[in-house]
Amino acid sequence: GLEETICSMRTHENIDDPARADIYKPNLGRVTSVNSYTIPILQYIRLSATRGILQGSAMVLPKYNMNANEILYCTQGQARIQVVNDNGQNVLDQQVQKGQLVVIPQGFAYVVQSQNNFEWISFKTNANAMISTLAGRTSALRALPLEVITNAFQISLEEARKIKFNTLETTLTRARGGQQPQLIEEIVE
Amino acid sequence: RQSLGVPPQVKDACNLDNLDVLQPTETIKSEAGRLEYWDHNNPQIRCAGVSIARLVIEQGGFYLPTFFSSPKISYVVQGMGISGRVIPGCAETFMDSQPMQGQQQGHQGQQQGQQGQQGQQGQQGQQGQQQGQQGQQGQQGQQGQQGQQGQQGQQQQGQQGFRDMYQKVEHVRHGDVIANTPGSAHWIYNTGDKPLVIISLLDIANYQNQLDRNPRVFRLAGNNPQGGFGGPQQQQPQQNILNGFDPQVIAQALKIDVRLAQELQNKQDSRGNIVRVKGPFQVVRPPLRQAYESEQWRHPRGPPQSPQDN
Repeated sequence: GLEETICSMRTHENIDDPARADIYKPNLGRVTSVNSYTIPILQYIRLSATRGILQGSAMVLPKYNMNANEILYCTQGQARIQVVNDNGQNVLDQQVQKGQLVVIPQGFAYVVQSQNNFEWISFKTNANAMISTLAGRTSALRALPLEVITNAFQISLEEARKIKFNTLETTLTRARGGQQPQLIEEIVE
Repeated sequence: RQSLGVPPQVKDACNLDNLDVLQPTETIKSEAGRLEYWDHNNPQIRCAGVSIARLVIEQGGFYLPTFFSSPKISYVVQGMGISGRVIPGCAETFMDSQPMQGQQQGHQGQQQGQQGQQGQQGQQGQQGQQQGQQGQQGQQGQQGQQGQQGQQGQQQQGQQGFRDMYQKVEHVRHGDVIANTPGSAHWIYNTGDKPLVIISLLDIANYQNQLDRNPRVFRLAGNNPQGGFGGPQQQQPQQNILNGFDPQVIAQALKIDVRLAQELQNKQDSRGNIVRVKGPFQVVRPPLRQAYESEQWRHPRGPPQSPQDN
């Protein structure tokens, strides 16, 4: 803004402070982002960053970057990461450990499953990087009419309803098998 | 574009000694329509840094949810339909309040139905102040329902009296220009009685496309054995984005069983990217009364019915 000239612009922000988390779920983990709204100077270099910490077997719901490439660098622990390209082919399905990185191109869907306290930092090539999740309360499937889902996947209305409404979380969930009932206190939005 | 520092490979593609009229070079057929595109490696098209395609959706055809890594602008050449798009983080503001089977048909159901209807009508702005107050009610109601949903899970939905809710659905018709941002999935259904023809330009040299200069299409659903849009190198079959995941992971993410997760991958589906909808396409949409009155005015059928129709 006007009150900041380039000389006095802030150039750093600590995103490791738990109190600063943008997304937080007890016993699952937290995610903190920094973008041009957080530090205006990022607008000039068109870059942003996201810090993630997963506990136990937590999972980041499948998603894709809408307007950025992502470089995901592991700072702690280990996770299984799968990446799918525009042809629907699996282009990566590996474990990522401390000190390793993965390139996730724009639009490629990916999922991160922590195997033991996975921590990472992601750099994104857009000052206002946006994601679109494929599961969960704000997902693409949730935004589609049931009629679209039944016709697109040739499934019944009831099945479409399950796909659309079963997952209530937005970003982080616990990777458990199938349809176990979920305790409400785990759903902290 | 050169002054903007166009990447070298595009730069040397600009030998424009003579131009010529271009026809589509490839066609991808689907169950209820086809996709025709011009080869984006053609020097003239490559110099412009774009990729162009024509989408033809037959009557009752449905173009499956798709998104691109580049911005897109389209023009509706012929026909009419409805289109929806996914903008992450936006609320599901369209609510289908048709009563469900087995659902309580009592007063409470009616009241919610009306409230739902009014909510929708509210969006048409027909009821003024009252709408504002009802809109608020609608939102509270919706949140109330969300809250209930969270606590009692899916089996409660039948009693809550709404069938579905989703993001905005719009009417499209010939003459419309449609803009799509990268990463925002959209779908189109032909509601007219003739083919819906849409010509689209994908701006692959736009800075918002962070990938290479090939048009990349991402499908949320469907499977096309004939391959994807984008010239010869895309001839391998194009599957939907869920196809590449381990079904177990999809099942965990969506909290469904693995069999249903496998169905989402459309592995057995060879209908292509434009499928035929069997039976009514029950997606709630606002009425289109004003537009079509003016339409009839422009194309009067038979003698004027009343003096003001002259």
